[in-house]
This record gives sequence, structure tokens and C-alpha cells, in this order.
Amino acid sequence: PEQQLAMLGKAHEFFQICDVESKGFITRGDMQRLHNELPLSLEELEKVFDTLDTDGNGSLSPEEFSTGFSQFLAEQKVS
Amino acid sequence: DPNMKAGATSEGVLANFFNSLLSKKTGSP
Repeated sequence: PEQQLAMLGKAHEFFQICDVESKGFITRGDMQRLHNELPLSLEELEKVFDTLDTDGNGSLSPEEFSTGFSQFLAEQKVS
Repeated sequence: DPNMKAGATSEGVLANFFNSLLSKKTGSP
């Protein structure tokens, strides 16, 4: 439970890094802007966006984002 | 196999992305 809260807090922090205009969602363009801040290629950021955008509506909700983050954490624990 | 290299799978690329965010956060107090 405590870990869950910490995870959500982190996910929220990261969401805000991506959602610079505080729109409440992340667009493909927001994701590509991270190219300047993160050591990832535009192609990789596209892939991240597509992976997180599970409903394929072209924007990432905080829920989609935190779901992706918790999946990442789960995989980290397994490996 | 080119698909085996790190970051080629969606899981790998997602891990890359979140790891970068994590190190970005810890990198700046």
C-alpha cells in the first residue's frame, strides 16, 4: 500500500515533466519535446508513446501513464 | 538478432524511458 502510494507519486511527478503545459494529458508532441531532456531518440520516444497509449486515442492520460510506470516497476522486480 | 538489442522491444524502450526519468530526478536535487 505504501509502495503503491510512492509509485503513484513518482508517476505523477514524471507525468508533470512530460505535461509541461499542465493540460492533464500528454500528446505525441509533448513526448517528442523530451528528446532535449532525455537520452532517447525521437523514434524511441514515439515507441514509448505508442506503448503507453493503450487506447490509441493519441493522448496519454495520467492513468495510462501510471499503468505503464507500474508495469515497468513490476518488470524491474522480475529481472 | 537486431531485435534482441536493448531498447528494441517496447518493454526495453519503456524501461529506458523511465530509467532516464528516474536518473533525471535523482540527478537534480
